[in-house]
Amino acid sequence: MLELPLVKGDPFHHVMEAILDLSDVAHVVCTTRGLNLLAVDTKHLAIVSLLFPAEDFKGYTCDEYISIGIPIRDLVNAIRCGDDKDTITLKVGEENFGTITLSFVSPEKNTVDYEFRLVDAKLERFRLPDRHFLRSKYQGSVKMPSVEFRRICKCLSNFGDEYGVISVTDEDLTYFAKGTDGDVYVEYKQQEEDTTIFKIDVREPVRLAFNPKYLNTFAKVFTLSGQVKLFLSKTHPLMVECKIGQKGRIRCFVAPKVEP
Amino acid sequence: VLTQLRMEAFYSFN
Repeated sequence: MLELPLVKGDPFHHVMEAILDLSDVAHVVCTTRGLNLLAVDTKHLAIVSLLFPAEDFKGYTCDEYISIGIPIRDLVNAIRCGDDKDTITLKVGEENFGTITLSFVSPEKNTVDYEFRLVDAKLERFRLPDRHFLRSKYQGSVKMPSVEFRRICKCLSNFGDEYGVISVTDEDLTYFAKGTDGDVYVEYKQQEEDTTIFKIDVREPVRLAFNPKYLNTFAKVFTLSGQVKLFLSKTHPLMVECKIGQKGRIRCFVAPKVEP
Repeated sequence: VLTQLRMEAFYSFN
């Protein structure tokens, strides 16, 4: 049995809204310890992963291992129909296995229940490597304010929706996008006196080409947290991470473009 | 011209 309490605008809802146009199904694994959501876009160019420990999820109840595929559009449409003041609970029970129920209860105790079919998640199941493996693959990381990151992603995506580059050295971080009528180039210098807001940490310089559209899609999710951390690699997808609550986190991966 | 890699190049899909 699983019960997920949701609120309009919470991280779970935010992630679902963000990936609405990229993917049809969110793969959710729930245990007594918490929830893990993974979604990959239909072209397999981007992945989003949400980890929500049970202690950060007020009212979370799960007494067994549950792996389900949630139809994103159905869920988002239902949440959009609800009122901001509604208490929303996503339920997967033993008696109605194969379906999810989304219950909305108003402050006056009026209720609306949506029931929809789960999607077979086995077809699209994939595995992300663990944190230690990931860390070993990245030559550089940059911590920066999420609002600033979102502004840049928007700017890059507006300019060129196909070709963007992030470069990092131990002195600066640069973003570049190529548009049809011009280019945009953004540079951040590492300030020695203040590394709490902006901090570069590189083993060697990295330059990574990617499609800015995907980064822009995810960037709004990261404003749920004050700061984002970018992980750059010469051989692996760009990874962007932010913390949610005490121990939760969101990670997004964007596949690189490389020389043939 | 750059080649766009897909996630299969990095992570295992069943």
